Amino acid sequence: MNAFRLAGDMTHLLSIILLLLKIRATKSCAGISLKTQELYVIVFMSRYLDLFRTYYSLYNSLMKIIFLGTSMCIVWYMRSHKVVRQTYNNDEDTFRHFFLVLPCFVLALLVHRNFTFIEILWTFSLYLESVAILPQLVLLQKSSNIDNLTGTYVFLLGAYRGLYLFNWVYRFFTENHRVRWIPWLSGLIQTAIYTDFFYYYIRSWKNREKLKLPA
Amino acid sequence: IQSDPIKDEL
Repeated sequence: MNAFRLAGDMTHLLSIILLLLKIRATKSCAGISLKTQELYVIVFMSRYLDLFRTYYSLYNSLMKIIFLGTSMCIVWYMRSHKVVRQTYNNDEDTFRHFFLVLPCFVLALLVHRNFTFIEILWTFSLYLESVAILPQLVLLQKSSNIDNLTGTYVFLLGAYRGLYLFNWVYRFFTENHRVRWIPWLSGLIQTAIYTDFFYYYIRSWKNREKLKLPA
Repeated sequence: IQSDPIKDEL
């Protein structure tokens, strides 16, 4: 464990907690894409299959349970909670996210490290996570009024994988110098997708004005 | 299974 990775995990955890608090406090999920949340449930379920098979550390197991639990909880709130579900804007959240799941799965079947069930799903989860934010970014472009909590949520979610990139550089130079193209490139693409959002988010923060993404 | 170091990441 290194500082970059711990900072990345904490940033990721903070983003999810922030979203959960926003939904619970405001009893509203306006501006949040259910599709991105569903994609993240698929990402965590396909990545954390080894949760009950391989024990790395208490931290590792605890965080996996927290990520799985909170992401499913958020989807439950947006789909089934009697008040929150009324605030979900279905016809704005239009991204056909299953167009992301299938190509990622096929790609994982073609490009992977070992052809085993666990490895294929782990690789699939990396590919899917790199594009999982797209429905949320599309929804933000349509939203005329992005509230601060939603903006901060997306910012932290994008920042966490950026910190992981530093973690991989650090581990490459300090550990076994092992090259890992699949997580590295997936993480790079994932972070690159946020650059547009990062630019407008930081600019709105500097100019103290409302966050607005160009359509 | 040879343990894959990156798998201890989240």
